[in-house]
Amino acid sequence: MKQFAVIGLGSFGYYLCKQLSERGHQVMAVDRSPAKIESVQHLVEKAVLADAVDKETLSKLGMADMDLVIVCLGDEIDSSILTTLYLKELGAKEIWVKAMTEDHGKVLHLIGASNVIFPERDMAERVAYTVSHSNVLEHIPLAAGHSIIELAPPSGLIGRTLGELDLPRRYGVMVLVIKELVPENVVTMPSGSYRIKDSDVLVITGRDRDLKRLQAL
Amino acid sequence: MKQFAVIGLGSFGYYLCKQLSERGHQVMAVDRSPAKIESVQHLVEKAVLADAVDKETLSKLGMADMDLVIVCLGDEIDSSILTTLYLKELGAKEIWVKAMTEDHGKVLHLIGASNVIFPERDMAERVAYTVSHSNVLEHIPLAAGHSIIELAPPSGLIGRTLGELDLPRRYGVMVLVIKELVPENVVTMPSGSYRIKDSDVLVITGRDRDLKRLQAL
Ligand SMILES: Nc1ncnc2c1ncn2[C@@H]1O[C@H](COP(=O)(O)OP(=O)(O)OP(=O)(O)O)[C@@H](O)[C@H]1O
Ligand SMILES: Nc1ncnc2c1ncn2[C@@H]1O[C@H](COP(=O)(O)OP(=O)(O)OP(=O)(O)O)[C@@H](O)[C@H]1O
Repeated sequence: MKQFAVIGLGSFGYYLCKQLSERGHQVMAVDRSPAKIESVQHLVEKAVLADAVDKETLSKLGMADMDLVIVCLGDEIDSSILTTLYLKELGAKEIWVKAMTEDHGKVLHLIGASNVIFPERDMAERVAYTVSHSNVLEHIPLAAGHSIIELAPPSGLIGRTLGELDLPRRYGVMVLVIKELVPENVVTMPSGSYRIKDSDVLVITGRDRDLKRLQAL
Repeated sequence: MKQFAVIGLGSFGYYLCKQLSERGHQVMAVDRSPAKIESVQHLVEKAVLADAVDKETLSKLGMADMDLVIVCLGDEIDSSILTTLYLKELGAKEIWVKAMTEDHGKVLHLIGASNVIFPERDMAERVAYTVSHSNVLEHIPLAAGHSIIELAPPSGLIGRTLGELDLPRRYGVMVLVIKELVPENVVTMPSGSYRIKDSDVLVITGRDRDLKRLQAL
């Protein structure tokens, strides 16, 4: 079990408190809004009404003992920057910060954030990819040039078996999971005899250019 | 090329405008803040200064012609609810809405949102999983009980080849990609002769309980 501090109870901070507590960790929540502190009292071990940009107050909260401190203070870029600076000076070992923009992120890295998080930017990229490729329902980048996509089957695949199609050899892509809709079922590592239906959702991985070729079938 | 409307230029809305325009789509941005409209002028085809909760104004913007309208109006839950209602009444075919909380999401579904998006909640879940499992650097749920994780190699795997370990047969998991750090390189669909180093990052898929067993090695 680990000790976390979550500073700032916007949507991200709130869900962090909930998720971490549900997993059995000790969570200290910090926010300057009484209503926000009230909303997490039943979830976390300790909820502190405080101004994160007040180094004096911050120094009394035992930040150096935390396994990880997560700063998610919203629009006020200078608040998250100052808070990160103070946490670094107070000996916090690991500091993750939610950034509003990429420039904000660069500054945070420079002043000591171990990790910078972009929930909205990352989701915007996933949405933009998905809506740009018909049939693609979800896109997850894995590594440079290599992704996982959830794909409604291109017409050239419908009614064919995975064995006939031999996707790894002919296209360099692998079907990891097939989500069947009627009835609802998940087939993991499907076999060669699996016959693709138009209602299936194929979860496929491979190089981006190979995934693109597949979509054209 | 498709036509999109993005209503609300917070971080998510801004990155959507950027990402969709970069992919060559036509984007109409709507916001009531002149500064926000100013910030996207160079990115989008059309930037409209307007109050989204004014049905009269909304009716003049051709929402029924959009392939997709994305509503991301932030904290004011009633604003996104009313805007979604009006868009539905004005004939918008596909409406995706960024929700603040799950209850907000339920209401949005009921009044006509085709899809509800939770960037902060989803990122909070990924962070919570990652910090709860030592060695796990990233966690992506694929389907019920089945995920992809990025894993620093457990001690029992270091120095062994993939062929010796035979992970698919012995653990039911598959290594999709190995990210090497020294020097930086990405090995996609690695072969059986690949020998795991402690500096590698393994991108592995399988059932959650099998991934858990692997982490214990
Ligand atoms: N100096 C500060 N000290 C303590 N709490 C602060 C300080 N400044 C802002 N906060 C709190 O941080 C939270 C930020 O929430 P807000 O919704 O503005 O941020 P956000 O990062 O955009 O949120 P979301 O996670 O919803 O996208 C608020 O609860 C606010 O009370
Ligand atoms: N009624 C409205 N009509 C038009 N624009 C609006 C209206 N209400 C809010 N907005 C705009 O929506 C945007 C919402 O941004 P805000 O950062 O508050 O939202 P958010 O969804 O929390 O953002 P983020 O994507 O950064 O998490 C602002 O630019 C604001 O001007």
